[in-house]
Amino acid sequence: TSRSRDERGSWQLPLSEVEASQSPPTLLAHQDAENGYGLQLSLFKELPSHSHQKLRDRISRPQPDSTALRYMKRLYRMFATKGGIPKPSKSHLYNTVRLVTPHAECEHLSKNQERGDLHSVDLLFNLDYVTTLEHLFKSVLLYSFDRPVSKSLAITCTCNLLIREHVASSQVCPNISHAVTFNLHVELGRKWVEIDVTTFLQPLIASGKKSIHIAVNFTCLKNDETPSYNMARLSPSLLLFLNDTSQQAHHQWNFLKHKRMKPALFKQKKSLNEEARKNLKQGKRAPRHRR
Amino acid sequence: EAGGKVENTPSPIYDLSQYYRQYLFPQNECELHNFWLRFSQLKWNRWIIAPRKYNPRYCKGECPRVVRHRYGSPVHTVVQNIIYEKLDSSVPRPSCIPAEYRPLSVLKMEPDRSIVYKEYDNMIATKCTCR
Repeated sequence: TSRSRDERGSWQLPLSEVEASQSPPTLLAHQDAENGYGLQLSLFKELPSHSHQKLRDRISRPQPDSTALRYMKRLYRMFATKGGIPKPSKSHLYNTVRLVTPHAECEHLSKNQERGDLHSVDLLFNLDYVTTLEHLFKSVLLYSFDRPVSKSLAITCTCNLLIREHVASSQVCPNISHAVTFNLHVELGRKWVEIDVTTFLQPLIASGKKSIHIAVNFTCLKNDETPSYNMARLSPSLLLFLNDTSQQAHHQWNFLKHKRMKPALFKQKKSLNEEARKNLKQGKRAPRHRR
Repeated sequence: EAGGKVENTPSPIYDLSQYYRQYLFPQNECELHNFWLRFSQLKWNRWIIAPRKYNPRYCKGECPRVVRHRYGSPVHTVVQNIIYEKLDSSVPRPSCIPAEYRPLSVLKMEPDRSIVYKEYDNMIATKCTCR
C-alpha cells in the first residue's frame, strides 16, 4: 500500500479498497508513559490466516516495486552487454545479485523529538530463494528516493541495526546489534543510497536463515539548511551480492584464470578452409603457408 | 564417343571459386547457425525480465572425413568414421555438436517477487565439433 504523510510529518497508512473491505488484523500497541517513550503507534501488517492467496500475495508478498525494477535493470545494463553476455570484470567476484523488498514492515513513530528525526522501522526480509550454494559476498540496504535529489545534501546520520530474533548460537546475547555512523553526502540528482551491512548479515545468511527480522533506526542531525528530505522514512530493500557455486552458474574468475594460464587454447587458429573462404569472398588468392 | 557425343565426363569448371566450393569446401558442412529466441515464444517472459531475446545458436551440418585438424575432434571420432566407412555402416557417423559455450546474464523475478540477476554458464554455443 502507498504511504502518505501529512504536513506535520506523522505517518498514515491508507488502506486500499481491497484491504479496507477485508482488512487484516492490526496491532495497536501503546507504550506506557513510565517507559519514557511517550505515545508510540506501532502498526504491524499481519498476514491474513485465511486462504485468500491473492490477497495474501498482495499484502504479504509485495508486487515488484517499480523503483526496484528500475534499479535492477540499470544493474543489468552495467553488468551485461546488449546481447546479454556478462562483461568481463576483474573485480567481479559474484555472479548473482538479489534484490529483496521487505516482506512486512513495522513502523515506530516518535513524536516530540527535540533534535533530529528519529525513525525506527522493523523489516522482515524473506530469503527463501537464497540457496545454500550461494555464498554472500556483500549485502547492502538500498534506499531509493521517489524523486531525484534536488539539492546536494551533506548530513551526518547514525544507523542502528538490530536483529529481533533469538539467535540459537548465542544464549547470552539473543539479539545482534550493529551500529553504523556515517556522513551522508548525497549528490545532486542521485536516486539511491546504499548502506553496507555485510559484516552484520554475513553470519545470518551463512547459517542458512530463510528470513531476517531487522530493526533499522536512523538518527540524522538536522540543521536549517537541510531540507525536509528524510531518508529514514523510506523503506529500504536488501541487496545481496552472491557467489553461486553451482554448476549452472558462470564463474567468471575461473574463466579468466584459465584464459591467462592457457592462452593458446583460446586463440582459435583459423583453419585453412575458413581463411581461404574469406579470401575468396574478398577476391584474394588462397594464402601460401611456409613449411 | 565417335559420334561426338560426350558422356560420363564431368562438367567443365572454368571458375576457380567454384572449384574450391565443390571440392575443397563441401556444402552443408558442420558449422554454427543463428536462431534468435524470444522468451515470449516460450511464455518464459513471465519471469525473465531481461534479455527479451537471445541467440543460443546451434550446430548443424555434415561432418567430413577429416575432422581432427579442423574441428579438433578426438582420435576416437576418426576411428568411428573409419568403422562406418569400411566395416559397418550401422555404426553412426560423428555428429555436429557444440564444443564451446559462452555464458548469459539473466534478470528474472522469483515467485516471491524478488528480483535476481544471475550469470548462467553454457548458454550460447560458440564453436562446433564433430564427435
